[in-house]
Amino acid sequence: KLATAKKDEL
Amino acid sequence: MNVFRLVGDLSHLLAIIILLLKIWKTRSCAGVSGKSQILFSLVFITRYLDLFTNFISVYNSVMKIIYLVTSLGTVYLMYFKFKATYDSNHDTFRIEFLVVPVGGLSFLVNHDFTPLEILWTFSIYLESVAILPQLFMISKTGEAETITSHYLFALGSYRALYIVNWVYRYYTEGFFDLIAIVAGCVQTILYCDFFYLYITKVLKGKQLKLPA
Repeated sequence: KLATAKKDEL
Repeated sequence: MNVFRLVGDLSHLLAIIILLLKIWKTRSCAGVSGKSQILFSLVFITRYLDLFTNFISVYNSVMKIIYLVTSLGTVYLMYFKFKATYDSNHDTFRIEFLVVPVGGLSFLVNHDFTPLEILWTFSIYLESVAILPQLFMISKTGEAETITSHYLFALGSYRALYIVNWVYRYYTEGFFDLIAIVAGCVQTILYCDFFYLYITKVLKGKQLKLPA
């Protein structure tokens, strides 16, 4: 799973 | 959210506060690279544009705002309030040598060719090298004040803790973001030499001085 849309990191 | 990520964020916040307090209490920004501080502000501005488009959590939004305000505050103190104490003679790193290649790379290697995504990628790449003017300044003067070295240690630890967080997230959630991981590793590697000096000198009560 490559997550880019939801960036929950700072 | 896991403990590595949380401690990483707090370490990042601690670094920014240490620097602000050092400048405020001593009424001086001697030994601090204004160029690195400008780059960090640029990192936060380009990364946190999603404050207006994408709500994630109260924690996320509040931290973003704190990072933005404190980093802009540091730049303000350095270039306006305490400008007379700014050591510009030693802060001679050419930031266009970082901003231009990083800008080019963020257009070429990104997850999605959209303005916000390119700016986010730019901020990730730029953050990884934004400390170079500060390290260059220390290598020029050959020393750093102890408080400045605490700042650098907290700032370097933050991305190292994020790497542990990414390993943890990969195994627990299957989450990974290659751009952030590669840039985060580059960023942490740049601090290794400093970490060595910090542990062998500053933690033993000595000032950070480079060998002549």
